[in-house]
Amino acid sequence: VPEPKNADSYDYARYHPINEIYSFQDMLVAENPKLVSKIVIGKSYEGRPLNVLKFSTGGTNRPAIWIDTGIHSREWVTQASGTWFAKKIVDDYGRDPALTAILNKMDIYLEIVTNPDGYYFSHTSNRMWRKTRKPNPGSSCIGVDPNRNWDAGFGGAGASGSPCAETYRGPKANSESEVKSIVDFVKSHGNFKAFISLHAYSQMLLYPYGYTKTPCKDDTELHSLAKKAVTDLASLYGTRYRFGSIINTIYQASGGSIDWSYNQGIKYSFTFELRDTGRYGFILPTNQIIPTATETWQALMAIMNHTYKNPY
Amino acid sequence: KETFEGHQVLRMYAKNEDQLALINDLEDNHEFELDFWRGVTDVRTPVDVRVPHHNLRSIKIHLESNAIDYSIMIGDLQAMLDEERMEMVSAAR
Repeated sequence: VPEPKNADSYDYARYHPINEIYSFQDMLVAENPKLVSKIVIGKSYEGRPLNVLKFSTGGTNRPAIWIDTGIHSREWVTQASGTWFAKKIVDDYGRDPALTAILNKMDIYLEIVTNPDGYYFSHTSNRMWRKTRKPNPGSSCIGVDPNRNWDAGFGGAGASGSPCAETYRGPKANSESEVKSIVDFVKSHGNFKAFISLHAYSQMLLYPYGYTKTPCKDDTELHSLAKKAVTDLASLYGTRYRFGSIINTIYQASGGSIDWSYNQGIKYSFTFELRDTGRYGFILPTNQIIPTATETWQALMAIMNHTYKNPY
Repeated sequence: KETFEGHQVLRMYAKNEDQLALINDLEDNHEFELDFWRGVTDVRTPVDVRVPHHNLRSIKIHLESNAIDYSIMIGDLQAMLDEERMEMVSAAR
């Protein structure tokens, strides 16, 4: 199979194994050295690099936006969308006034394969794999749900203490290097203003909290921003999203990423559940990838633009 | 390589909180080896669950005996995965 020669010839409308996504990242950096760089923030349990693409037009420690896709490995449309976002950022900088203004003041960090071991495993051994791949001592069941492993209500209701459960929280907060690497990176950076995690599927845009019924102090603003974002998203294909706090919109979930990021002081913390055609679940057909990414980009831009225009 | 021959994804529709609680109990019951694709939220939102072939009959009987409505969202998961794999290979070519 011939490798794509450049980021233009990469096929964004299909699912790619991890080595091709890694190659794509390197190509994008090589082709856009003044805008894109790759930071390795850590290693997965099996030793794969945790790559983050940094989109920056200069400056030092600028206010920044974090986006991660694919923490649950089987949600392939999220990694595919993340790849599309990376190219979109490169293509739109200097062309789209809103994105250009954002990038002239802020940096964007994008982790496309947030759970690389799980993603590799979902391609090679078990398409339905969701968790990390670290063994659990005393159990034959492997892995931790990396979206129950954050230090935000960790161990509370809405996560399992059983290693065999799909929502196993792990032995302690940040036990997974895939989570701890982000935690360390975000803390050491210290200037993130938005933190956005993308999941699939069920068409929702959610904000904190998931572990407690207590509304977050910015509930009103986040609610209104979520409403604007889902309206923009629907403008392309009419895809309807629900929105609200995690606990009120879906169910109690403890140890989630955006509860942690919000508690770190990152006000604009959101998580997406991408498109659900109603029949495919995690096996979203490839002809849905670009429509999904395109509509999601509208909502991402709404959140990023609001973050840019409302410094804090 | 783990395969999913005959696995179905059932979409369950609870009519009330009691039925929702029954579906919720299934999530804690590891005996059925269920994989909740879309978890229990409220009565307006269906629950999607992957059921291994060897437990399909028992789950369907359980749902029917409790008058819980369901539909088959995916009839044979492995057939879909085979199709996905073939599409990936042919697109790569």
